Order: sequence, then structure tokens, then C-alpha cells
Amino acid sequence: QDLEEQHDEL
Amino acid sequence: MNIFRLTGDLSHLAAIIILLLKIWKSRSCAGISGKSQILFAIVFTARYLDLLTSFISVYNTSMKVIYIGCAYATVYLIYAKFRATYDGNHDSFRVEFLVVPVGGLAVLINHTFSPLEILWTFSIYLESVAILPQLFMISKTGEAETITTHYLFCLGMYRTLYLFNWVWRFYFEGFFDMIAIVAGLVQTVLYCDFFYLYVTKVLKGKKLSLPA
Repeated sequence: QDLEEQHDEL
Repeated sequence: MNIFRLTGDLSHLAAIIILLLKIWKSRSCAGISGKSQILFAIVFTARYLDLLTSFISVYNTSMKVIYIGCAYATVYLIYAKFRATYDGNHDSFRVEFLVVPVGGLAVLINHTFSPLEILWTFSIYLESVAILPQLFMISKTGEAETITTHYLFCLGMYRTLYLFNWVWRFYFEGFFDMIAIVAGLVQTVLYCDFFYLYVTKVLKGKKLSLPA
């Protein structure tokens, strides 16, 4: 997983 | 996107709109905890700062904007427009007992030690307990209007459906986010008692009132 995570949920 | 996540989001949206309409139509915010609504506004603000940094989808962006907008509109209605109807005496939960530990926990336990990520984590932890002032208020007054219980039911269903979403995503995408899952479990457990009362009383046409 990326270090800077993308949160795709609300 | 799976069916649990979509229905969860829609349930969340329904909750927010039910509350706004209840206040707007009755011109009153009696029985509603302004403190819980402020906490939700903080939750959305802290979590959706990524609106400024990353784009996921039109759906994602529009829902975030709607949630934030409605949260602030609700706070405005309670503390400004219909302030005279706000039942401050019964809304006596001490929110600093939630915000301070949750802030500390977000700094200690997070995915990445960066400002945005800590704020995201803070919002996840805070959301899990943000309904407590509202539940506290109901336990204090011993009753809730039926429309308020519909609001709470939709709000509780939202995180419950997200739990199913996470099970789904774990099996089909290998995705899991421990912070969201643990906080989501806590959040759902807080609603269990209310769910029981909702099914046994409200759905049978009775008003939700607690024994004295």
C-alpha cells in the first residue's frame, strides 16, 4: 500500500 | 463499490436529510443534541480535507460536499435559526471527554504520521462516538420523537452496512483498514441498544420512551 494512503470510502 | 457500501452511503444521506427536514418542517430542534451535530460537522471537515488534495470519483466528491454542507446547515439551524427551541439544558454531555482522548488516540495510532492522515484518523475515531451526546440526551429525557428515532436508525444502519462492506472488500479485494473496521465496530455496538428499542417499540407504532 502507498505510504500516503488514499481513502476511497466516505 | 459494492451494494453494502452504496446502501450504507444512501442510509447515511437519508439520516442527514431526515434530520434537516424534521427541524425545518417543525421549525424546531427540540430533542436534538446540538453537540452531536457539531461533532459530526467536525468529523466531516477533518475527514474530507482530501477534497483539496485528491480526486476519487464524481460520486465520492459530490457525496462529501453534500455531507459537509448538510452538517453545517444542521448546526446553523440548531444554534442560529431555531436556537430558541434548542434544549440546551438536556444536552449536557461533556464533549471534551470525547474529543481530547480521541485526539490523543489519533496521534498515537494511525496509518501514517502526517497531518492529513492524523486528521482522517481523528475523524474516524470521533465519528464512532459522536452520537453519544444524542443518546445521552434521550436517556436523560426518557423519550424521543418518532422522526428522531428514524434518523438514528438510518445513522446506525449506515455503519452496520459498512461492516458488511468491509467483509466484502476483504474477501473480494483483499482490502482491509484496521482503524476503520475497529472504529466501525465500536460505532455499531453503540447503536445496538437503540436498535432493540426501535424494533420492539417504534416499528410497532409506539413512541420511544424509556422506563423512568
